[in-house]
Amino acid sequence: YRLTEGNPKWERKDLTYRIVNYTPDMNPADVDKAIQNAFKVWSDVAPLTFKRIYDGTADIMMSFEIGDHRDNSPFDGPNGLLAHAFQPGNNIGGDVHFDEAEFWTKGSKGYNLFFVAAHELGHSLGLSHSDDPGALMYPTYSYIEPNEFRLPQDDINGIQAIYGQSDGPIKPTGPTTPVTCDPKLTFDAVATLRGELLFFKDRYFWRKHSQIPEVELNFISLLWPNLPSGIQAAYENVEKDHVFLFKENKYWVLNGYELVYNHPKSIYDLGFPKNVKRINASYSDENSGKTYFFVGDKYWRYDENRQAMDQGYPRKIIKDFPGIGKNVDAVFQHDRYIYFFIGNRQYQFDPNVKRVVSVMKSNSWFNC
Amino acid sequence: FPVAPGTEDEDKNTQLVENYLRNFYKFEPEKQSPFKNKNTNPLTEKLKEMQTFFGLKVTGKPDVETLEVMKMSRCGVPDVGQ
Repeated sequence: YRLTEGNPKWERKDLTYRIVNYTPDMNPADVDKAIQNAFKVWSDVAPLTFKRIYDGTADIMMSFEIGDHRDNSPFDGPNGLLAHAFQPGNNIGGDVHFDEAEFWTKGSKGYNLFFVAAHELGHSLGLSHSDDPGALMYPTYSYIEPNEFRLPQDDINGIQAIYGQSDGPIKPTGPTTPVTCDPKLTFDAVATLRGELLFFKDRYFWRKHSQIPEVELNFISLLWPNLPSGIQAAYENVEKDHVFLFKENKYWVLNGYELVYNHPKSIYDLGFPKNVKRINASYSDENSGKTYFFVGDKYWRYDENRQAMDQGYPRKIIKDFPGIGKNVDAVFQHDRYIYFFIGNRQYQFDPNVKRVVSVMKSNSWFNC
Repeated sequence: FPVAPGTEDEDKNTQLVENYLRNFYKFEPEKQSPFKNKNTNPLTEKLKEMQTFFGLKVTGKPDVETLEVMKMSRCGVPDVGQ
């Protein structure tokens, strides 16, 4: 996190805000709710209260403005600049302006007002932009399902550096951005996609191409706003050019980078019994057309040609994959090996000799 | 004379880079001293600052990744100072 130059802050902890006008894009009640939730993001983690007033001058005046609105920081039409806010202080200090030329929403279409408001309020309270790509105070916009939003730890550290900890008995903590070369790095799921490797973790994924040394960390929502965070298993069916992504008892299908269906399908359509609530890991063997699903200490085998589960499954993982215990985090096949991820370790398994031939760090693909 | 292919795009990108650095990284080319060391290009230095902030490869050049980040929707508050 970074504090605004000169460390400006509000001297009072009980601040007022006023919504000066509304956008025609949204129902006024939804605007009120988005703004209220944005304030709550900060009042939950710092000893600050925000009271709404309806007349007169509030500490934080929030308005929708268009083009040059006479504050020396004109807006630029759709996209580009979305909003801005002023550091703590009198008059225009603390005020938040949203670009009315944007399409504001309470969901994933256009720009989500809650996120933008929460980010701008960070400036109103004295925070500058963070260089942590997972932080709310990172300068570029990215969408997260509002119900899944938790204020990242970087922002909590920032606001508490200015105002101290919240008065409540429970000290809130937030998610941290994964570090590519962290030796303790674990993954939720790994899959190939047209020659690239995708490593999923929380609301992020890394893209790695075997010919390119650099690895790229992105938000899942950057490419797929309709996908949830926390993908639990993934595999590529090279034949059909599909990538399957699993979370809980649902799955989504990609064709290249495009979602094939707008809505997820049920894993029970694949033939899983109802007592299977989620899949830990999966990979597909393109030579045999068999897909392997790992759940707890067992695995299922699915025939992609017949589109049905093979008979005689589930079987114990340890029986057919000696050296691989239970709770596989992620798995994928590359060349003649299968790579199992368990915690911060990666097991290179040779299916021909049926044994683990090498144990590596989970992030060995990232050239750390 | 006809405009050479690509020139228009290059001009647009140059404008994008200058505007971006002006808005968010205090880039003020008109304020550069004529006596300043000619070996350091202020635009390159500002680009490096921006690339470091966003965790990009620090080249000092407006490469594809850098231009992609500059085209992303964002907050209008500068990344450095006020």
